[in-house]
Amino acid sequence: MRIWAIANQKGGVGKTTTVVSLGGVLASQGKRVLVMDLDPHGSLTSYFGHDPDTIEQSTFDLFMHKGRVPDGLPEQLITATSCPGLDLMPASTALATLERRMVGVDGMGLIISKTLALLWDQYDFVLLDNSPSLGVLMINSLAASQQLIVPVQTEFLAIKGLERMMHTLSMVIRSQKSNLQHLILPTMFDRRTQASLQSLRTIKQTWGDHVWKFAIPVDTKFRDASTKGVVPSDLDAVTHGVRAYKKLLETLLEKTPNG
Amino acid sequence: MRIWAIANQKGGVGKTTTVVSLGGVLASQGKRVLVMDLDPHGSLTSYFGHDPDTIEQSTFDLFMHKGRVPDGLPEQLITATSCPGLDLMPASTALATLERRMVGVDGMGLIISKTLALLWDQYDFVLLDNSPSLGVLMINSLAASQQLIVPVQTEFLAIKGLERMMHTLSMVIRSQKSNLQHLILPTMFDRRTQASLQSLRTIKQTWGDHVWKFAIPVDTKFRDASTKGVVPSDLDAVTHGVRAYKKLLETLLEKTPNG
Ligand SMILES: Nc1ncnc2c1ncn2[C@@H]1O[C@H](COP(=O)(O)OP(=O)(O)OP(=O)(O)O)[C@@H](O)[C@H]1O
Ligand SMILES: Nc1ncnc2c1ncn2[C@@H]1O[C@H](COP(=O)(O)OP(=O)(O)OP(=O)(O)O)[C@@H](O)[C@H]1O
Ligand SMILES: [Mg+2]
Ligand SMILES: [Mg+2]
Repeated sequence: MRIWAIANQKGGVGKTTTVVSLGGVLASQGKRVLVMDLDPHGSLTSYFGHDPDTIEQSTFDLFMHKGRVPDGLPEQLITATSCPGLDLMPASTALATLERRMVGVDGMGLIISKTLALLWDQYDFVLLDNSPSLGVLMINSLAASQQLIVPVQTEFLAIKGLERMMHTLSMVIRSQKSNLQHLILPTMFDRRTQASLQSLRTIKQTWGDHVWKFAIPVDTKFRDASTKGVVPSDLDAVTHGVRAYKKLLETLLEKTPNG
Repeated sequence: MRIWAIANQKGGVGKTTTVVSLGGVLASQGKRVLVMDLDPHGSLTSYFGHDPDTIEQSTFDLFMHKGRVPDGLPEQLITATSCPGLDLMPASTALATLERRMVGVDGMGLIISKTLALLWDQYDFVLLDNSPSLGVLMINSLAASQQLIVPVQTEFLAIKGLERMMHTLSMVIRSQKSNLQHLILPTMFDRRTQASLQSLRTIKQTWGDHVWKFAIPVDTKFRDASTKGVVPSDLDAVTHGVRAYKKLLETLLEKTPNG
């Protein structure tokens, strides 16, 4: 099983879009894929037509057993999506209460790792969608994953947010003694504007090898796909955006050891 | 003094862009304008070339006097910007620690109101930029303002975030017994895509009179302006985006009583 976390503390940079795009392409290649929504806002859950405010079974349930994950519970929380081969473990807005509930409780950083250990032979790939903030959910996500993908818009204001994310990452890696790989993914790249070109250059100069050599272009089809509740590759497999995510997948598959 | 808060719990919807666009147009019309950054990520502060990680004087200082705001302190925290007539009270990343520091301390919801009372005759307009999350800073911002502007992207996933923001707003209004007006501002509208058109229709159907009758179009000049650290109207006063914000200002000036 390969486990990839998609995270950035800045909002609106393309995290959920990256999860559904990569997940959809992997499923179309015959892989068994699970996408998990760890964002209390539940964009990934809404994307596939569920309501995070009223959903009964969600990733929230994993945290209600004093740090243990009962056998069989993860399977109960999983549902199919509009994309064959792609399953979802949805989020509930109740996740927003976790921070307060977990103050002072030990061992709550490994819940997602324990969950995925129980699903080890059922999925080839697991993609974790995160909220734009640092907390117990993000810690769980980074602890559970082998590869971190950090989408960042190619614009000036987003670069500051990237510094913050990298700072957080190095703190978490030191405290967990893990060797989590990370790849910075330039998104919403618009080669017509100076701002986009300049920002991309700055990102590459600052973060060197950790930046993907290409960029995901601006593509209006992503919004169309989210309105229809289908993964972008099912809407149109040859648009610029989807083709870029297919190229990204090639890079990621070279990087990640077999899991 | 007219006090407008710009807020939405969803990230990346155009809050900071709305603050600098409206602020810039008001300053070009000869008004004395203050923009305040209440976002620990400090996008508005970075926009004007300051570093929220290292800045010494910021909105954070307002909260360090046990609920009082000493005479003369607000003026010390204000700095000029690249736009004549537009001043900034910057943010520090230390604002992120406020939530923990304020647990159990009473009367911390009126710090911004008290600050603006001390500046009452120095500015005609104050625009409050907020972070994409609910906490003591947002409560302060809503308590201090007369008009709330809620930018929302014209896309499916953003509509769910809008419901959450409206839910929060009605809770806060009830608890503060205020009659805060609110206007929903459709942003990043792209009339070429079905998704944008459909989302705009849904937003108008659901929120009726509280939605501005027009929309801010997608315009690449906003990114260019933020890279250069100038307000959009100083970069190019006739682009689609700036013209739309000028129209928005006309609507807002009709709505807001003299302050
Ligand atoms: N390459 C792209 N081109 C055009 N639009 C894009 C692209 N990637 C994402 N978007 C759009 O940008 C918006 C934000 O994307 P998305 O929801 O994936 O970001 P996010 O980081 O998950 O946001 P949040 O922090 O709220 O979870 C969506 O409307 C999405 O359709
Ligand atoms: N109408 C528009 N057309 C095109 N791009 C836009 C428009 N409005 C905002 N943007 C761009 O979208 C990005 C996000 O905007 P902005 O930073 O203002 O959002 P925000 O809601 O303040 O984000 P945060 O939640 O991180 O504070 C920026 O790159 C900005 O330049
Ligand atoms: Mg998301
Ligand atoms: Mg902002």
